[in-house]
Amino acid sequence: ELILDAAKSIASATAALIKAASEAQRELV
Amino acid sequence: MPVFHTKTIESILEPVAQQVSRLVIIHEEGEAGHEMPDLERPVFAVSKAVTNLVKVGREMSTSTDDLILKQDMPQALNKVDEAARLLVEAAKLSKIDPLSKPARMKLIEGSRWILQGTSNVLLVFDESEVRKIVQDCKKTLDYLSVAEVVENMEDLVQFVRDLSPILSRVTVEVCKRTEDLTHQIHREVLNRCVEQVKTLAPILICSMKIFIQILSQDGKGVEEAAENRNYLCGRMSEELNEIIRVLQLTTYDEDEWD
Repeated sequence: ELILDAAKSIASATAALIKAASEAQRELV
Repeated sequence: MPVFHTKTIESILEPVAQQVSRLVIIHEEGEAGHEMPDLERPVFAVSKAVTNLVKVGREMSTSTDDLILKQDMPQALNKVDEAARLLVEAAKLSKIDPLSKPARMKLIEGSRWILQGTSNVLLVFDESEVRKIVQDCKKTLDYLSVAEVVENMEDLVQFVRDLSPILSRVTVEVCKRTEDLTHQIHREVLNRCVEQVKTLAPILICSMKIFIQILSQDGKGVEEAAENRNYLCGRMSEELNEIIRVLQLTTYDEDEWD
């Protein structure tokens, strides 16, 4: 279903965003 | 206790849920008192994905006959849209001031809302899919109610012709749904009910045939034959009603089982 694919894209983009934000924080500590 | 009631939803949202928790922990540990990286690109990727979901969701709610989906989907989509806006604001604020606390708060809130909003969209969609199966179960119940008025072989042939495809579709759909559920008890109940329906269907047909044969001969024992047929029909209906009930349960209805 298209809606499932669209939700998957949001999930992976959001996970990548948070990962980028949180990993940068960790590296700086 | 699983948070998401289907494996499909779980597989989509669980990784994000973990990331959001991680972000909150980092924030609470006070490790976040450092500069935020440039979030413009990853936020743009989220916004683009959200735009696509909103488009797909709106198309779905426009074209569907399901009035509940039509009503619930736009609201769920708005939530995701709002969340994406928060993330854009977070990226803008942190670009101006990489130490901005409001930016960090917006990032956390936006991520949480994305998770909740996407979850709502998926639930609205999932509930609509369940309603389709329930509709087929109800159609099967309607066909079963005809069993009691079938009095000759010609009608029995027609009855079997009508019942078989819908019954077969229901069992396939329910089995597919069962495999996707994360709740063990719901899975077990549905599996048991489907097996019962599959077992009872040929016995019911057989009892109807016996009733017709007796009726066309001397009529001796016709009451018992009708009773047997009605009993089997009732049993099948009970199982189908139980399928309908359990299909509509989510893990949040756990209290009902206590």
